Amino acid sequence: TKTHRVMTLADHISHIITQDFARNQ
Amino acid sequence: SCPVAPASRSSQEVWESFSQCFTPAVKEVVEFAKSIPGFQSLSQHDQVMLLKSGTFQVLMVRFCSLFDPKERTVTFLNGQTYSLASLRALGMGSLLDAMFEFSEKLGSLCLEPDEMALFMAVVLVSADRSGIVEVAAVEKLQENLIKALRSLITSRRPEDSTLFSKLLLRLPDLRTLNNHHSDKLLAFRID
Repeated sequence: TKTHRVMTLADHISHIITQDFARNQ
Repeated sequence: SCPVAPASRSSQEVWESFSQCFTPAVKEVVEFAKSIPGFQSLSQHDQVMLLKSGTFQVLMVRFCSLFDPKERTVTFLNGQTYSLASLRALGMGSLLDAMFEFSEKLGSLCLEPDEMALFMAVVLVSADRSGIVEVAAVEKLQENLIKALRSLITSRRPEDSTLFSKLLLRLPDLRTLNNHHSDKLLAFRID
């Protein structure tokens, strides 16, 4: 069976931003 | 570009492909923010907080050009055009209605690309301050960007004295869009 992750648009945006800044540290 | 699927796929799959669209778009806003003069001299914490509270609003401004308020259609960068009705099936009806209304108002100002970019910079640094530590630094940056926007707009169209204030009136619209819709759900399949 396929699993799905559901998150709000705001959480998705926050996740990408946190990842970007963590990567560029 | 957004490969919203042909009718053959389930709305779940359509929604997953639609959700995927946001990832590159968000990354572009992060790169855009870093190019704003003065943004990277803010503390890293404050840069992250502004992006977290302002990115959705910047995306709404960027997506405006995809919306055709007269035809009630959305054309993605890959050229695929969808009517409002067909996109309603994705359950984003209320956000789409708000987007059509917003893009009509912003579109009527006929901004040049550089004016739109400066407006987006103002949108980002005008975002919610609740998580900001060095508020004065953000306020100073906002003030400088608003001054730059005002001088660009008034130098280009000195005869239209109301244009700049009409543009600033879009900021509360964006905040309302953000408060009403940034909690929309996205779905991602994990294989």
